[in-house]
Amino acid sequence: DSIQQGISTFFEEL
Amino acid sequence: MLELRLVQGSLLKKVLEAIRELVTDANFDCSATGFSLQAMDSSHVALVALLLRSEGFEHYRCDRNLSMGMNLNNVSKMLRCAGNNDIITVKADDGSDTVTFMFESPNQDKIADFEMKLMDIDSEHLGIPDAEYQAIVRMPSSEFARICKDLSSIGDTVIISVTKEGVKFSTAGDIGTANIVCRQNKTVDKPEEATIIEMQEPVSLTFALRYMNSFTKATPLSETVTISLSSDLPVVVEYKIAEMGYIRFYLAPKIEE
Repeated sequence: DSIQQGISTFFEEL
Repeated sequence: MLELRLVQGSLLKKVLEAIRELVTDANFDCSATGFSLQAMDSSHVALVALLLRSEGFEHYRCDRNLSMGMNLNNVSKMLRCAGNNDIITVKADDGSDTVTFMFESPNQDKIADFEMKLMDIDSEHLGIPDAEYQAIVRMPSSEFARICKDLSSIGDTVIISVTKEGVKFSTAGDIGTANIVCRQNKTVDKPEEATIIEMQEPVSLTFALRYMNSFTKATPLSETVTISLSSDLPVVVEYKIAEMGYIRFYLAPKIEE
């Protein structure tokens, strides 16, 4: 099974 | 004061259709650079970035930076009232809580204005760093849409693998498996029909097909799509908007448990 990562794991909030 | 006149109003209609499935509410930001939007889907798995450069508008007046919160379904309802050949003007006064969409028929015999209420949206703005991608695939957008649609009838996820052989889209589900390989093909009659693969090193990533299918709503905006892949980075699915800008969709990969 695979886990969906979140986009904010990769991009920081400004 | 904001006033943006877009002769090819159908572009704005297509932009809304491209993003409204993914994002419900978003801030449209206007600056001297252009008309832009950045928004995440409700699950914070995908992100859409839109840019329509000011030079692409017939008339572009934006006295000060302005952020206008809109419900995209409501914008879509308004824009669906514009004819496909209509000229669309977006107008807003500083400090106003409404935006006006004006539609002019090409021969100026019908002029309509629709005023829509704005909303306050507290949205996060993410910094997207420039990245070097291990593989960049450019292919016909209709072909990519067809692949995503076909694979989603078999499985829920797609593995996109780029090797020197080509780009492979694979899925697996209860009824079986599917693999579609597209080889580099530069020898076509029209450049937009080509599949071009720039690969620094092989890469293979897994993504949810539901989001990929949602991105393909942007297909009417561009004949080609560019898919940029790197290990441990979100994929970028980009549709260029002729001479004006782009819609870029970012999707976080799935990882093995």
